[in-house]
Amino acid sequence: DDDEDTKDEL
Amino acid sequence: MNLFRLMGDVSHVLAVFILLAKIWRTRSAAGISGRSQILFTIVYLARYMDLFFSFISLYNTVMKLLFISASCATVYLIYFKFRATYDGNHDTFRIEFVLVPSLLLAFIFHYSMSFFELAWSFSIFLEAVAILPQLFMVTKTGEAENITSHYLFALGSYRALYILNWIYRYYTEGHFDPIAVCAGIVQTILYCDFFYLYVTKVLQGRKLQVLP
Repeated sequence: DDDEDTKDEL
Repeated sequence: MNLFRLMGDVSHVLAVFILLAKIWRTRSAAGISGRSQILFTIVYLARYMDLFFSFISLYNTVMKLLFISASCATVYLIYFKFRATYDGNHDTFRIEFVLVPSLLLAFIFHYSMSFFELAWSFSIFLEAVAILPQLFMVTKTGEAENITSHYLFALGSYRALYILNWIYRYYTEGHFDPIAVCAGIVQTILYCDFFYLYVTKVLQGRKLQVLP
């Protein structure tokens, strides 16, 4: 989940 | 997604299009550092490899594809289509001085020791310093055209707005990404000098000139 958060940014 | 993040992305897209439009409409790449544009292309290619194996949102995918294609198009225009106008003599910043340290930093600071995570870290560090050849070129020629200044302002604002987004996310979600935040702060600091000149000169209708 935390990983997803990070990769959501460009 | 919060307002700062959205404004940051809008600013980023704006920067990319200002540059492409400037080169296309003036049929000239004068004053633009091809080396910075190559570095940005490397940044996007390294960071957005996750396009192949993870889907986050349509917005995310479209933006990633947009940044990759726009940066490739910019490099093509500078080095091929309008090559005759490219000011290579003034674009002399040694890119290995930013590529090698970014790679080393990625091996030291990363979230896991996988190829994609290393590439992601590398791209974050490289992005922070990718504008150096362009800033070096402006210093060397002593001036920048107004459209180039607008491009630099939009591009610098993007990461500054991301910092506000990270502060907001830290307080609302407890989200904190130390690699992106540290690199983002360095990236924004590099533009500070330029921001000052932009506000004191370009916005008052004068051309940006760097004092010798």
